[in-house]
Amino acid sequence: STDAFEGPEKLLEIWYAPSKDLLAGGLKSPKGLRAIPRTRWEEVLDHVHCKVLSVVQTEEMDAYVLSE
Amino acid sequence: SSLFVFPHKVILKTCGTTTTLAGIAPLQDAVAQYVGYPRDKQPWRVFYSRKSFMFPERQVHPHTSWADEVAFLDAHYDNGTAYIIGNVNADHWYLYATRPQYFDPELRLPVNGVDLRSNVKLNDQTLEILMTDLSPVHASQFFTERLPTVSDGTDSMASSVSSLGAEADDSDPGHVLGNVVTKSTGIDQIYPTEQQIVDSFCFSPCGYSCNGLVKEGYYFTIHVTPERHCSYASFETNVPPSHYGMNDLDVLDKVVEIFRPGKFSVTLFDSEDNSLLTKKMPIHLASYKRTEKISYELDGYNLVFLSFEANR
Repeated sequence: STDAFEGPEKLLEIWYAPSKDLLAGGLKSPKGLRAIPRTRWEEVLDHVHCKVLSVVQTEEMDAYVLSE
Repeated sequence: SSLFVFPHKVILKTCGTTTTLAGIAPLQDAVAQYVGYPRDKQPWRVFYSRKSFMFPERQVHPHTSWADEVAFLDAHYDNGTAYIIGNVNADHWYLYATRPQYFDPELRLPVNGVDLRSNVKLNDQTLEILMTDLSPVHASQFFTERLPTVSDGTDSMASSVSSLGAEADDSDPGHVLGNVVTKSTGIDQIYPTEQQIVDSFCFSPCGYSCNGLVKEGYYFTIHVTPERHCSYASFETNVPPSHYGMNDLDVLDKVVEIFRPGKFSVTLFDSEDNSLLTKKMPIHLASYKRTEKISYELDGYNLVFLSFEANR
């Protein structure tokens, strides 16, 4: 387990398109942002000072539980 | 903390001394490399929000003040507006939001000239409940010393995962304790459905996080810091409560009952105008009185901010 955390959260929500259909089908990847591999997300999260504790993937999304 | 990745949007919610905004630049690089979305193109929309600072002196730049956070965001985005909502002497909430960009239907990238917004039905709703001064009795549910000893990594998460056909990574014992807490507190009953995954984690000696996933790409997420001197819990969801025969007030009641905070604020972003919270803006909830009521119309969204105090 990880040390306890404290303090209010910060919420960042970035939309690259208004719907999944506009991004998921038209660019390089059929899955849009979901084409970014986990290792790359971990690199992004290193900048945030978070580590991935677990991930659950469904048809619609990838959901990561993070440290802190 | 939590990260949600959809094909077209990413949601990052982090707490403590994390540096959320420092993730923007590496995210832009990743999106350019793997999605082909040019680094110098603006995203369609950006929202950044936070509760009032608890311990700004413990934070790292740019998270030491709202002014610094806004300056940082303005350096990345062209069209943002910053809001302070609520009583600035007490319980308030910060929001930074950009206006939608325009899209080229061929490239599906934002350029001037073609507005696809009229062709897109957003049907988007986000409810957030931020709670402080948790009841000590209710906060004690999130201390591991009160939980049974865990000997292996098996628990019922596997069965709930299969109900949505999802794949999970749950080898840490913190998940097993998290599942115990999820059930003992009733978090798994906020939405009355078997068709959900609750990926939860209990920190040692205390603290809890979970991501709840329900059908059709809806989610809820909860984070708890139960220590008495800084007790805090948050709940966020985009689940339409009507899918489960409920309304926003039902959800609010259930969540508040789990934590029994001394104070809490409610924010609701709604692209439609059919929320009961928006229409009724209740003056009283059971054992609570409303201390603030603010309503905004943002571009494409209605925003309601309410705050409550316990009748202790």
